[in-house]
Amino acid sequence: MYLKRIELEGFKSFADRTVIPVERGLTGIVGPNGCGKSNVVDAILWVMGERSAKALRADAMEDVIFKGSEGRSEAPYAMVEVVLGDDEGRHAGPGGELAVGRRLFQTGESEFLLNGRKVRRKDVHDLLMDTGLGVQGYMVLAQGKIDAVLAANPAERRSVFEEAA
Amino acid sequence: MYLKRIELEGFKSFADRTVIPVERGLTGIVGPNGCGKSNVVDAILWVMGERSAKALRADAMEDVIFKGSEGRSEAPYAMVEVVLGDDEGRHAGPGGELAVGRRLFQTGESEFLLNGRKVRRKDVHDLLMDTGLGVQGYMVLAQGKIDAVLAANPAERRSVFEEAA
Amino acid sequence: CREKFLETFEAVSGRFEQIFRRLFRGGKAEIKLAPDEDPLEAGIEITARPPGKDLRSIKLLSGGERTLTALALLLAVFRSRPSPFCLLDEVDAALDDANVERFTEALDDFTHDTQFLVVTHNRITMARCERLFGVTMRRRGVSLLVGVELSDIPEESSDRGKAAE
Amino acid sequence: CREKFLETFEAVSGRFEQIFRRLFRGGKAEIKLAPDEDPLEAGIEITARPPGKDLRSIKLLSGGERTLTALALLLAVFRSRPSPFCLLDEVDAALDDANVERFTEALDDFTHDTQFLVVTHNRITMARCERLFGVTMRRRGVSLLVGVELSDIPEESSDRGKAAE
Ligand SMILES: Nc1ncnc2c1ncn2[C@@H]1O[C@H](COP(=O)(O)OP(=O)(O)OP(=O)(O)O)[C@@H](O)[C@H]1O
Ligand SMILES: Nc1ncnc2c1ncn2[C@@H]1O[C@H](COP(=O)(O)OP(=O)(O)OP(=O)(O)O)[C@@H](O)[C@H]1O
Ligand SMILES: [Mg+2]
Ligand SMILES: [Mg+2]
Repeated sequence: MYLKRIELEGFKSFADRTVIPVERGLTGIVGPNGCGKSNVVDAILWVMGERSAKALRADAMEDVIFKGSEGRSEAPYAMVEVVLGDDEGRHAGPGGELAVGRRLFQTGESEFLLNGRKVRRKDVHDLLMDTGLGVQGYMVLAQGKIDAVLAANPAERRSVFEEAA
Repeated sequence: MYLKRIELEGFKSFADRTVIPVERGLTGIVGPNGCGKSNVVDAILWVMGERSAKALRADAMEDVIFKGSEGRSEAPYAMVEVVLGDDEGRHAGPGGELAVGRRLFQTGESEFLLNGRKVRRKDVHDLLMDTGLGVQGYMVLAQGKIDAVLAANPAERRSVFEEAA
Repeated sequence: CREKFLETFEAVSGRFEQIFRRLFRGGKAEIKLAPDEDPLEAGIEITARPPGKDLRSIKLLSGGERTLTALALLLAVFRSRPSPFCLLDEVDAALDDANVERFTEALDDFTHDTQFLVVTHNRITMARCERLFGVTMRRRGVSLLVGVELSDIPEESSDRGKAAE
Repeated sequence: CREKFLETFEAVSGRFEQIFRRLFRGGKAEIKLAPDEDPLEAGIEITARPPGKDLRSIKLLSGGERTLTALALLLAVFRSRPSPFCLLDEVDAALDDANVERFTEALDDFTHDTQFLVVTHNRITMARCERLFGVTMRRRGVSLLVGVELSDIPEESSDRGKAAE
């Protein structure tokens, strides 16, 4: 299982449809303050099923929909899709690719997609657990959150540990 | 009132007596990770009367005494002295200088000094309040503590604000 | 007493916006007292809107934007209650180069009245300092102060960047 | 079940020390279960001692030392439960140049099995990436992805440093 590309549209500051073609090894994301780098990290967490708005630095889940800016009105929905390469072909759709998508509309309506087909949140969750990509299954070190690893009291540390072990 | 120099001895990683001659304007403190830069900041807070070990990144106040390292035994006491220039001469000792010092011995014995003379903690505190240098009187932005200014809930912010206003 | 507090509060709010607009080259920011509460008890709310962006919770601001916002607030408070000196420990850690420039320029407004001691790893900040003190640990575990010239600071990161081109 | 947990725990503790020693070029580190408690319930305690320094609370470690310690722990956990990809957002912010080098070298051990997406402002980290994606906001408030060559990255900070000499 590996990440092939990330597509965002209407997600936070990514008003326009954006495709990020990821490859193997070490990829850097750079740019000035406030340009949207951490928003890319949030997008991946979100499409993988993150339920907590707080973990996405938002007050409420609808805050992830592009809210409009100078001369640009808000987006009707937020959408993120990650396309994974599945060489063993166990879960993949056409071309050995597995596409996991999520959408949230201004109406509050929410959709989960697997290979383009609407499914339940649970189906996405189960699949990700299966492929080792459940929310715990990938390591994310969010901005400013390193100290939390050490500062946590012994009991909290354990939950981080158990999550990964 | 301005800072002329800072002297440290036995304070945290400053085992040897060290004099830092500060001058007007913008002074930078640089060096590799773990070499002692933030310890200088802690030293100034401490000599100004900091009572909370936690604010000095310690579990208990005696943790600020140099604890020994490879081939170097622990220090008998921690001492910090700041020498202030007092051009209006209102509080100064000889040479228009005002020296504020603090010592903590391994025995737990603690001393406060003004111009070399032992005084009570209260005397130092009152003097600093007088000269606008009370613990609130100087602005310290500790490492990693910037977000605390924004992340604090409205009531906490108020206390930061009141402290300075 | 309430009068005095409100007066100081208004002054700080005005200065907060002024320094914010200088750091962000525009935008809006203010501090407000929580409505319907006794001013002497009310919590303080912060709103900040970088130029061209939509006004929203400060939670949604980026790491660097939050740093600049917090610095603007602290400097605004500092103006109301100026202090002989100010200690800043790695406050530039989250800022991109352009913002480090703006931040150090903003400090210029204060440096003729206030001594600043800034701990930093950032070359731009270092270059703007009037003098640099280096701290090293030549003998492991023991801090030592050394004089540092700006030309002493190795250009390793940029050299490596160039070598890779 | 208790067996399995203890086994994994021991393995992670061993790896934690191994990665720690690599990042610090020596020293000691371990994670222990709080004594006298049921292993399946006990909190986790962390001890870390950089080379040449005295063993003490991780509270007394510097900002950069805590970052490296936390990263060593997370990578150790990651090894036990490898993930197809790992997102690191500005984890190098508190590190000096030498430690950024060591950290990116340590990542090399993982990059053939794992994709790393690192958000960074640091030139050394950028230079070590196999590719860079730039994010900008050409139209205010709207993020745009751009391709970035290492040679594109302006050497402003070092130029300024040089100019000042
Ligand atoms: N729903 C939204 N609609 C429009 N803009 C948004 C939305 N959510 C967040 N933003 C904007 O995205 C920007 C933050 O982006 P992000 O946190 O990714 O920055 P960054 O590139 O990581 O910066 P830094 O280097 O400072 O960490 C903020 O300016 C914020 O206003
Ligand atoms: N009482 C003590 N005795 C001896 N060493 C101490 C004592 N207290 C702290 N130290 C050491 O001082 C070091 C931390 O110094 P400090 O926090 O000033 O580093 P720093 O230069 O700010 O580094 P960074 O750039 O990573 O923030 C630690 O390695 C710690 O072990
Ligand atoms: Mg960010
Ligand atoms: Mg420090």
